[in-house]
Amino acid sequence: VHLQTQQLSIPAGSSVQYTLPELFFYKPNLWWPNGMGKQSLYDVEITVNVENHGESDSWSQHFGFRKIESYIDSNTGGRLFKVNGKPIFIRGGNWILSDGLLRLSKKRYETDIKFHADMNFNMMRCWGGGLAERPDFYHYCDIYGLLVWQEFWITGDCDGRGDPVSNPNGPLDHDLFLLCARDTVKLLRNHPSLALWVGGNEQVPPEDINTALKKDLQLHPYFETSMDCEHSLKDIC
Amino acid sequence: AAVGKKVLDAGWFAARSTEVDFTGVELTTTHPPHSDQAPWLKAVVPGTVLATLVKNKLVPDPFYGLENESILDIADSGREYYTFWFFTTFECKLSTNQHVDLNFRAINYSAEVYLNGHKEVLPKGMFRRHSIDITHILNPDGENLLAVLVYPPDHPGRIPPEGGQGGDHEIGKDVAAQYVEGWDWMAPIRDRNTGIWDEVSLSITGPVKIVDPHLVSSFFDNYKRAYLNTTVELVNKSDSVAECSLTIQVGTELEGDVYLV
Repeated sequence: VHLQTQQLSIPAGSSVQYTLPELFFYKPNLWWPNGMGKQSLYDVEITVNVENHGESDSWSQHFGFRKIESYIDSNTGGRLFKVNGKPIFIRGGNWILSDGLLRLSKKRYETDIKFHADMNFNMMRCWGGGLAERPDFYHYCDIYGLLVWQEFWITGDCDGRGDPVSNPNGPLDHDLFLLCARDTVKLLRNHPSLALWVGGNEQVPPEDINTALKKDLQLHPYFETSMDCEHSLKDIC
Repeated sequence: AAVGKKVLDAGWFAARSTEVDFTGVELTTTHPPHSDQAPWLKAVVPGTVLATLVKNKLVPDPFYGLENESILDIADSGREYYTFWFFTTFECKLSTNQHVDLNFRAINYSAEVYLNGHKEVLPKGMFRRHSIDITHILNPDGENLLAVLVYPPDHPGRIPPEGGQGGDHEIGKDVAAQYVEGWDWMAPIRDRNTGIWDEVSLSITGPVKIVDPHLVSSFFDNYKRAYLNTTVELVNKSDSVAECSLTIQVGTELEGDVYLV
């Protein structure tokens, strides 16, 4: 178990964004996609206690240590994926949604997703005409090792490539689209199975939306660099 | 009330808005509905309006045979036909310096919330969460009346006779699932998935609330050295400075023959 506590004061009626000092792990159990290794998951629990009150709130989530990279291969034009530095051959399935009346249940999700894992899939592609899938969907993809390609709500047919061509500039309210996209990213971003956000199906979102999404979804530079050199493995050991 | 999340997924009723003569304020104060009185039905929450109508056998299940053809499409019925009230009650008694939020993880497409006679508007958008601080509008006796009026997408569209992918594409004007107008693999959904389609919950906290933690792992030395970076938003809902201690604990499931003593 890794445990760390920080003290901080929060002014009345306000909110603060706080980054805890990072936790160091030596050779953590890594999360691997279906067929490449174990889906090791850690339990992360965050608790805030307030002086003269006691426990005020807590939050917990399964978390998997993994690094997912993908890029367009110049030879084939296809997108190549790597997980924890190892190339992976994607065996993916199209996913629209569990039920057209949105009777979405944990039991249904577990059954559907385990079925795909048993079929030896290692990716689910959530199609842009369907849903931003729910936390329960991602929970079982975490458990069964199915990477998730999650599209935002743009399709060629409805956004500028249908016949007749319709909505060439996508949805009427771009600010609303970005508000929904940002909130969806916050809802889903901690799941190890989440591998790729995609603008839409067979269509690039309108320029302003696409630019904003690309900017918002970049990893913050703070996380790109290794710690100062004193944290070398030798010292830690 | 215990700190934590309480899911509200039982004891919901629903009724077509055009068949209810009371306002949201009246429904949540002087005239709360009773489940066995028409036009109120047992409701599926989370779920859609059509899921509730199918459950109450007021329409056939659209996934059998050509039953979907016998269900009135929103293009012909008008949006008000699928604009529904959802109602429930819940208990909640807070101790001093406790706070409670009412959370909707997703609504399609917009809604008005009434709690004990107070109104809040939930703005449009199928893929966004809503959270309302209801600490100061709870009933003192602990019994609370909640009514939600849910509106369909603004542009439900009309399905052309030849069908096609995305029907007449009107749904693309909204920020909502587009398959609901029908696709090459799917018949149109008559209510366009209108409803409280994801979890409704209460989150009870002390003066400080944790919001949307962000966990980021970074790796070095060929995955031997890893760091877990955690950023949280902390909201102090009280009217005095909160001296906090924030704790993060990361543990692994016990595996195999390892037992905790």
